[in-house]
Amino acid sequence: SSLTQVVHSAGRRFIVSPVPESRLRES
Amino acid sequence: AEDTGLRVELAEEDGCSNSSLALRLWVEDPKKLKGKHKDNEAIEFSFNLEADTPEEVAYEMVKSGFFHESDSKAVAKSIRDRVTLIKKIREKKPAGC
Repeated sequence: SSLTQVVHSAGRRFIVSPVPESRLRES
Repeated sequence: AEDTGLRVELAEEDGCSNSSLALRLWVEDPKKLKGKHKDNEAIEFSFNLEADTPEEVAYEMVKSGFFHESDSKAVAKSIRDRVTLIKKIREKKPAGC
């Protein structure tokens, strides 16, 4: 989706996406 | 474990079939971090229990600009605590989960 971004660093892939609203409320 | 302000959890059910895990990390308490970071973004990554170290992943996250150098120890600790817990759970479960 347009909200997900993929970043590669030294062969490792990081997938960045918004923290689900439900999880933000939890904290 | 000491609260680092960061949360790490399994991004997918742990099938225990191999040494690779899908983990997700995000900032739970921004006040506990020293440097610049993005608050409402979760970072998903794979972690190989045999080949990877939390410090190495934390370093890559700092290099990728997700966190400031001053927080790399907190990131590594959060990953280490979660990986240690997963290993303990795996040891308790029957072979192959």
